[in-house]
This record gives sequence, C-alpha cells and structure tokens, in this order.
Amino acid sequence: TTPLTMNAFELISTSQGLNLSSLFEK
Amino acid sequence: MGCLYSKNARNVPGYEEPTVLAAETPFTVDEVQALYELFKKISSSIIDDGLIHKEEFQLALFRNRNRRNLFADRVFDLFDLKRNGVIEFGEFVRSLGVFHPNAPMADKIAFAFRLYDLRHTGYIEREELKEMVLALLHESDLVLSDDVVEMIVDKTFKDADTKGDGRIDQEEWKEFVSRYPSLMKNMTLPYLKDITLAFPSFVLSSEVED
Repeated sequence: TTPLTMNAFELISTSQGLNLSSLFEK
Repeated sequence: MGCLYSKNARNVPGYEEPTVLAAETPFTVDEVQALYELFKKISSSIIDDGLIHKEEFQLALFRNRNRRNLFADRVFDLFDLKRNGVIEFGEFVRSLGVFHPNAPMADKIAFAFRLYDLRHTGYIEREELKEMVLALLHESDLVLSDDVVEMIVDKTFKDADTKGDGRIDQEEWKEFVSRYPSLMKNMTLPYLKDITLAFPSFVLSSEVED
C-alpha cells in the first residue's frame, strides 16, 4: 500500500507515536 | 507469603490496589502486578518518583526523551486522566486496559476518536485531520506536495463526513472505522495478553493477598 492509496486516517495510524508496542520492548 | 507489590507500591503516589484495578479493567490481578514492573521501569527512567513524566513516556516510546511527536503527546494526555501532567499507575493500567485484546471494540473506537479530536470539540474537523497528516509526514520524512495532501484529506473527509456538515462526529467515526477496520489495529496490543510472561519476576516472587 502506498500513501496515495491510503486514506488520511490510515496514513496517520502508521505514526510511531501511536505504536505503543514499543513500550514493551526491553 | 507477603506481597512485594503492596509493600513497595503503597508509598507511591497514585497507588491503587491491584484487585481494584483488575476489577475495573480486562486485566487479572497477576497481570496488574506484572504491569507494575513495566510501570516502575518507565517511571524511574529519568525521575524516580513513581510517576511517568512526558519525557519518560517519550523515552520509552522512541528511546529518545526529547523526541516530540503530536500523537505521542495526545496518547500521553489521554492516559493522564487527572490532567495533572503525569501518569499515575492507576491511570496507566486503566488506559492500557483499552488496548487489551479483550477490551470492548467500542472503547477502542471511542479512545481513537478522542485521540484525533485534537481540540476537544467532540468532533474531528478537517483542519485537525490535515494537521495530523502534516505531522505524520514530518515524522516519517515522507514527502507529499500540498496538493496531494489536500486531495487525501478531502477524499477522506468526504468519505467519513457522511452527514456533510463539515465535521466528523462519533457516529460517523464508528461507521467509518467499520469500513476501514485496519484503523483500529494499533488500538490492540497483543503483548498485554502475555504481560506476565514479559515481566515474570514479580509474579514468581510474590503471591496476592486476599
């Protein structure tokens, strides 16, 4: 999927700031 | 056998009994205790005061205490339920509860809506959507011309704003998410189901007091 085919929210949801799984990385 | 969690944690500001937190969230008491291990680690990374400050949150997320990010700011603000600039343990557990695989989808959808409602108006407005797209581009080094950004924002807004009143309300958001379920992917953290495996030291060294 390229940014041009994604809707704006799909694009936003790729933000690292929304990826809380990194809180669990040791 | 005594409980290390209770003895050590009771002195921490914002301390709440794990049994209370387990009753209000999808976590078991063991899982709440394992989360305390994670909380301790994050909350002591810069200032060891039993509270998560924004810089500590950024450090845990990005391995960089100074990395500002609009979305991380929004997540921090939503976790900070008392709005006093820090995340207490109870706030941490209650907020992470929304990200549990067993948490109700309606809670995840509502959380994401509040995340994107930057100005707390109860609606996601076009201007906010564009601001978030620009923030994402800035963070990712992805380069799109302003025309392309406008096109993406316009198209998305028309798709989501089914009532055509120039703003996305919670009902429209719910409907939009049902058409694009991938939007909710980062609202579920599979790790939370295995949190006692990720932080087993406490669980192995203690038992819960009844």
